[in-house]
Amino acid sequence: RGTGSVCPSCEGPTLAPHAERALVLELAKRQILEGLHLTSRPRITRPPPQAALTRALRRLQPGSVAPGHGEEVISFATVTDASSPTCSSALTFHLATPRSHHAYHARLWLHMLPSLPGTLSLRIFRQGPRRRRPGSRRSRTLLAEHRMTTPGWHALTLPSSGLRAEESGVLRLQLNCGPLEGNGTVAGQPRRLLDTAGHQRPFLELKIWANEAGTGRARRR
Amino acid sequence: TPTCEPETPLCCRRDHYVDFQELGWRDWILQPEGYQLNYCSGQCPPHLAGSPGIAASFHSAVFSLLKANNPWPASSSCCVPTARRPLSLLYLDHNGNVVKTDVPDMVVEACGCS
Repeated sequence: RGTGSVCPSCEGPTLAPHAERALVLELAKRQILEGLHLTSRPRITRPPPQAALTRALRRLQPGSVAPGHGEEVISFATVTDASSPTCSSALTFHLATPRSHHAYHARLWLHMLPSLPGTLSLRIFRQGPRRRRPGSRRSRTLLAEHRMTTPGWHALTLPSSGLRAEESGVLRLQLNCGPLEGNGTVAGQPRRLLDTAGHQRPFLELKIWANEAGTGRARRR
Repeated sequence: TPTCEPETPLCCRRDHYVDFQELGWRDWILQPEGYQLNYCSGQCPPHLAGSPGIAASFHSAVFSLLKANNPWPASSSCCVPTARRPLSLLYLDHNGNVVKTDVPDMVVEACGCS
């Protein structure tokens, strides 16, 4: 601090190199946290598997988000009832609230196993919060329906307006897949079709408006 | 704007590279490995007031000479950033999600006297 000076950056004691370095490191921490609207550095309790991370990062095309346009988020799913014989699973995503409220582009990435028997119809539902009444089921809303014809990775576009996470930031998607209308033979062969382990874990790719006041659409005006 | 040399007392840009390893933040900041944290410091004598560095126009140059030759009323001039650029960051949030964002005005590129 300049003592008595009206221009703190013009005068003041020159710091010893090590003191200046310590100050610079402290400034850097504060600057990065403020820039990311964080009060403290995140504690990573659930790091994604390295292989899944590397594969997912390959999906983030460089420059796919215009500078100052917002953020791009990749969220890995936690899969429940993965033991189901087909690909009807429940995927849970933990998003920071209310991040998903500002998504303008959403894709769900799934990896289908080679055991895919011909063409399947995959319907994706968003599950609402559990109702208060004990034993009641979660409400669900149909988001999209896709045809799965080949094994491997699929990027399934979802309506970003339908992706409202619960207040806790948890987003639940329910997958239901089955034969196309009138194709009964496929249904009779229960086998694992969705790959959920390790680096083939499903993940959600979101493009999100910047959340500072006065940016985004207002700027367009 | 010159980068600071030890003997330069005038307003200049002081360059520092911060490696996130030094902060112990490599576990959650995936890219880049570090960034330039530059800042502006140094004196702004009256005849440099309002000179944003190499971008000074002819008008600014004349204006400066006038000030240098006249006892200009004491109004302080400060060494401040005159050009900045954003920093692209790829990081893990506390849910383990991968976030890619551009943080505006993070890197000081040029300094000048206000």
